[in-house]
Amino acid sequence: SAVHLPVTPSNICKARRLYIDFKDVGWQDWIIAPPGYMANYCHGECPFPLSESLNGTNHAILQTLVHSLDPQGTPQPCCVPIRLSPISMLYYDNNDNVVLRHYQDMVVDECGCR
Amino acid sequence: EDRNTRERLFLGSLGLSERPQPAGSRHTRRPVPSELWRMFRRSESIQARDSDPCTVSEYGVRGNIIRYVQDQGRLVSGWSSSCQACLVKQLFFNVSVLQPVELLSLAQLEIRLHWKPLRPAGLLRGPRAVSMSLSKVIRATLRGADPRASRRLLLSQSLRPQLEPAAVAMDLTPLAESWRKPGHNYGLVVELSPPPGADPEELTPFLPGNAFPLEEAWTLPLMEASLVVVSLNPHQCRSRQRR
Repeated sequence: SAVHLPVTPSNICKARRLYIDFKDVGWQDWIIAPPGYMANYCHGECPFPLSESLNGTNHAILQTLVHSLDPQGTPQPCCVPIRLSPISMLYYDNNDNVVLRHYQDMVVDECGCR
Repeated sequence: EDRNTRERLFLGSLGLSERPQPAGSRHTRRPVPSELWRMFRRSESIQARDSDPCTVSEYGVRGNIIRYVQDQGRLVSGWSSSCQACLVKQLFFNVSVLQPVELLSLAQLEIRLHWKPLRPAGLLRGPRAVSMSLSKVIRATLRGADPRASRRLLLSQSLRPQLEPAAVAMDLTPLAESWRKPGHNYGLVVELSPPPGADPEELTPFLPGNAFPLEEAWTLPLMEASLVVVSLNPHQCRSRQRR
């Protein structure tokens, strides 16, 4: 039931926003902060020719070329996170201790073709 | 069932074996220590995005989990007849909340003593120091045996009543590491008593209902203890070079 922000019609690889409010999953009674989590994700095509904005590696550029010549044999490159940032969560554990926990690589900031 | 399985898998990836079910409502639970709020706010700020989330700069150690483990010890003896102005309290911190995979980086004991100011004059005129000693308990005390035989002194210092809470901090990392072994955690004992040479009778603490001349009485300090535990989950903190 998380709020799906309108996904732009373009099917090109990019970061898609998805915010999950912890109330929606019934976690508000043990999570003190933050109230929700930016569960962004990467989605979309990596077509030939791979444009600059798709942050493709040389290998990905070649792979799109080969895919355009042989679609059945070689898949397109994948749309994946290329820049992520951490989040922190403040919560009560089962012993009523207050815990602050940092998580690396939790929020997708940027996507690219790999 | 499917939803519970998904939730358990998601919580597992967050390093939680199950969804915490803390007692009481959010309003009755213990308040969040201000230091933790400060750390949380700092980690939320933009510049923190580029800092390493697996180093706790406030304590200068590697770690991505900071716990304020609360004291579960009991009052061993209050103001006994032999010493009206003494207090002996056990401190027990359940460090088994750390998962076996976690590497303990720091365990810092923090004791805060709050004197209830009777009246500033009463405090300033009758500066009654309090002698505080902290000991670790190295084994269970056999019935009838002298409890002091199973204690090893860690810290002894004199504290003067003051309007601001007095804070005592001590690094107990090696000791807390030993407590992680099952059956090895006998906790600590903290004793408050009049300073050596003072007459315990004279230093009668101010207890509600006792009619003492205020300038002679002094308040017993309220004591709060917590153990700040910093640990690192290597599965969530790969020591890779940041790109």
